[in-house]
Amino acid sequence: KWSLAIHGGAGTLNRDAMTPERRAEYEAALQVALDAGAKVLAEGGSAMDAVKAAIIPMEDSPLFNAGKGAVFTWDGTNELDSSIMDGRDRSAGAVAGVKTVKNPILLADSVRTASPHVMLMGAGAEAFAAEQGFAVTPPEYFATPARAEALERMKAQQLSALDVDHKFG
Amino acid sequence: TVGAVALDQHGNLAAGTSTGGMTGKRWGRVGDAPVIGAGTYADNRACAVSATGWGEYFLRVGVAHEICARLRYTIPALEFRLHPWDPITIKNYAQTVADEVMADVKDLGGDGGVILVTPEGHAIFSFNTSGMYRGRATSDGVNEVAIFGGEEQASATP
Repeated sequence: KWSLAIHGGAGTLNRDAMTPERRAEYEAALQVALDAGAKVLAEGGSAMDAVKAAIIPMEDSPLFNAGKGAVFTWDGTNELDSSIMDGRDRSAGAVAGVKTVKNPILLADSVRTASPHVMLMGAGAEAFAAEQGFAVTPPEYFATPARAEALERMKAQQLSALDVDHKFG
Repeated sequence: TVGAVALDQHGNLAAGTSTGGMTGKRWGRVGDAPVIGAGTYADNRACAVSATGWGEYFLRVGVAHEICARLRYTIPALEFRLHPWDPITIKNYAQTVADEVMADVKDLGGDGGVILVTPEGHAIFSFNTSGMYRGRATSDGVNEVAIFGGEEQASATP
């Protein structure tokens, strides 16, 4: 017996922006993620591997606010946060404010397995990533026009970070 | 934000969450996703949880750990493992716990939701934003999409 659940964010639905076509895009991307995790579990793989397998396609998709497609900070950068936890022994790893790691969920898992720590942030996390052999991903990889427009709209309307429309999570 | 929770064939649970944070965030703001206990938690004795939403509220409630702790303490007290409940009842109880914790988030003014998987394999969704339609779950012979039933929001965000 196995089971898997995923989410793609809980942002506010903008009825004007969420067309049937766009909704179909999201659902197709979710199905890819669900299938990736389910395959691991159905073949007898571990829950930890299934979680990573499900999250990586969503980090790689520009549709979701994680990895490629992450929202922009006030300074126009993409900062990524990620965490993972193993229910067997409650080992856990997390990273925050990472800018150059393509799949932060894998770095979080490396923090869990290859360091005595639980959470690393910013430049320190990236130095750890380099030591662990993670490739340096250029910032352009994470940037998408839709997220850049969201930041510009926010600044133009003089909204705070808590006011901006974050409809896609 | 994206997340996943899983139960494998060996009875082990895991949870993961990943996010780009909040548009226009400043000052090194860190939300719920990378904080173990707030947005992510897994314990074979209880459940695995991944959260999404207005992270500051998830931090204050300690959402992921709170759900796991309630299940860890309450379900053994109800002796369901000695005298197994009907599976639907176990699922309903876990749903109630998740809903109660998310109600706490909403009472404080926060939006968002959680997904969780129990050791029995039940996949639970509890969201209070319309983004819930993006939650999905699958297991042996089951594939379901959770649909949010309302339009209310707890926060004043657009």
